[in-house]
Amino acid sequence: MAEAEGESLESWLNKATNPSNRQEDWEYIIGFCDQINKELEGPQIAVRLLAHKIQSPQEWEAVQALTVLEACMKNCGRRFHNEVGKFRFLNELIKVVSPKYLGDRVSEKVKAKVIELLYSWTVALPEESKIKDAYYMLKRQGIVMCDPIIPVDRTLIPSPPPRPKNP
Amino acid sequence: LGEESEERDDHLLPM
Repeated sequence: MAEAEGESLESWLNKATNPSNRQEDWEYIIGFCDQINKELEGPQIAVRLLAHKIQSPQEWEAVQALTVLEACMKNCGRRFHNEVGKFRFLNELIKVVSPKYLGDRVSEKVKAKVIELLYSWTVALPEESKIKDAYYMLKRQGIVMCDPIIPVDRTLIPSPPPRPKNP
Repeated sequence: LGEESEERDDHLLPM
């Protein structure tokens, strides 16, 4: 078990995206999500840290950061969605896939995952209109040729409310 | 007011 006391968002994310992790480490990923929910400015700080990791030249670090981002979208609620739904953060994702910015230096795997996430949010979070603006701009630019197919287990479906026991 | 100005400053990246 990781020691939760004194952990910061940055230290959780460093552990969750450590390039020497042999596989995605869900203890750290969930630790990061929980820390976001505990802190007043958790979502604002988290998206800044995530953007930096997603732009890592190390593919495995970037892939893990995208998994963390996906987990945060599922577990950190509206406050986090609002931060992701700002151009300030969306622009950082656009930079990863656009050849005008970092696109030529980023692996296809990372770019495909970014596009998958953006598309899944346009479907799951229609109220976040800037996500749609960003995604359709990438389509107009020819950076996204066709909508990706999102596996059912990867769609952003909020957990259903718990069923009452023996009503 | 802070939120309004943040909204005004939030632009899509020029392509």
